[in-house]
Amino acid sequence: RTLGPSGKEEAVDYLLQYGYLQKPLEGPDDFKPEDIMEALRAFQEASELPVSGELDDATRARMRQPRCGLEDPFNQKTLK
Amino acid sequence: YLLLGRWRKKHLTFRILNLPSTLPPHTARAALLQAFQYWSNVAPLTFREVQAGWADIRLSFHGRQSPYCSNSFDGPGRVLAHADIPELGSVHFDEDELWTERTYRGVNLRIIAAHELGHALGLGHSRYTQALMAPVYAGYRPHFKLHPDDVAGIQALYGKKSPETEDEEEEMELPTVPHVPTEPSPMPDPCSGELDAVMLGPRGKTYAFKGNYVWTVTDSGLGPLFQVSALWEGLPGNLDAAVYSPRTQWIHFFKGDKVWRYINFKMSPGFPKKLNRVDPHLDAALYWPFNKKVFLFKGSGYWQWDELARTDFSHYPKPIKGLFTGVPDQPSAAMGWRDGHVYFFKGKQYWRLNQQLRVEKGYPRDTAHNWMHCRPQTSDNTPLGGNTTPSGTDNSAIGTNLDTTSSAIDTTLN
Repeated sequence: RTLGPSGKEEAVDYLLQYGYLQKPLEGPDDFKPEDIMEALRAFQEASELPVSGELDDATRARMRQPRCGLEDPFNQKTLK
Repeated sequence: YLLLGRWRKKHLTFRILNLPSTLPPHTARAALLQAFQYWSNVAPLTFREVQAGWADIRLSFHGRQSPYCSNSFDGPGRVLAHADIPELGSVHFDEDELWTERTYRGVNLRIIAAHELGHALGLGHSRYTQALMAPVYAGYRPHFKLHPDDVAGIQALYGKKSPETEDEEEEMELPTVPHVPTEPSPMPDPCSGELDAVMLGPRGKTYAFKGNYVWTVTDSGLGPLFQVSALWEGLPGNLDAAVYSPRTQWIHFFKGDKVWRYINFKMSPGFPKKLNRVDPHLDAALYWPFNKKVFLFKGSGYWQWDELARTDFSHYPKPIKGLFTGVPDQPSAAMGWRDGHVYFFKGKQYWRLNQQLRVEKGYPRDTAHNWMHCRPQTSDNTPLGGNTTPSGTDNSAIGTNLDTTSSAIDTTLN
């Protein structure tokens, strides 16, 4: 699936796949907005992008770049 | 840098199981060999290539579907490769990428290989976007060299490469196994339709064995051919029979007067063992889910074997035709398949039996056409799928080809 204009769902998939976001062990499956923002901030910081917590174009473009399939250890909370 | 694990030894072997189709083999091999050198230049590590048998680190290319990897790839772009951390040793590349060397086009195989080897040696992803171990591919760099963070990470795991260790290391280095072509023995042609053995294996995968090679048969085509020993270490080629039992999770391979037992790809202790209660040089073996027994075949006879009980073989072998109506003597392969039918293979043909173990009408049929996705009567008899992406294969056509009511097979295969 390409990161289309909305792309929010794909972005969350990306953050989940690469370790920036972690599914809560119990409770509802969907993520709290503040968790998503924190994960986006971690991704933006690690990608040397402006850290806004918002899914902006630069962040989307970065998520589209070819990469390794292993997770990233950059979100301290999920890493812990 | 992040440390994910470490090898307990510094002299590692590696094996290149297949190569990408977008680079000449020698260029691809050189890129992979150079990738090892980045790490052995800065840490007291040595890497020795082996062409057969077990290797600590195994490099291979696969696509979206791979019977040997639970992480499928996603076509061109996005995920390029992945690797296991120590001491597992698998390194996989997405065969659908445009792997290149010495050009800005495509994806540089040498750099990505060096990155994945970093994982295989125990490094996680680096926060430095210009480091080799950064998660995102930074593109081709003509004068690429390791980033200080990469060097610090690998030396945190294995120490520094000091000049004297260098000398010492060199003396200790084992001679490289002379280079032989990556396919030391002739590759069989799946379109010959002739098989040594066939097996419905773990996770419902169908394996076909011929000579020294094994491949999987899927609804979209054939998997790449691998040497048998590359998957099941210690297993010889030219098998007599193969059978997987979901009841015990055991895979048994038979050849001559020996039997090998594996669980997945790991040989069980104490095997191979000598066959002493059934005849050597079996023809075929199958597992029949309806009575949870393994059947062994040779000539015109069969043995029924309960793996978990001491079977009384005094009344065996019994005539095949007494239980399996209409099948030929001396089958070359047999299997109980996931559609609930039993299949016997002999020469270039196969027979399908219903649940009453009676050959159904319209058999035998052509194995190459119906199982190996081979186009009949064309000069180019390459199988569909396998190393070539299936072009325009119409699954329902395959379904109808794989005889039975197409809906049954379609649902099963698809």
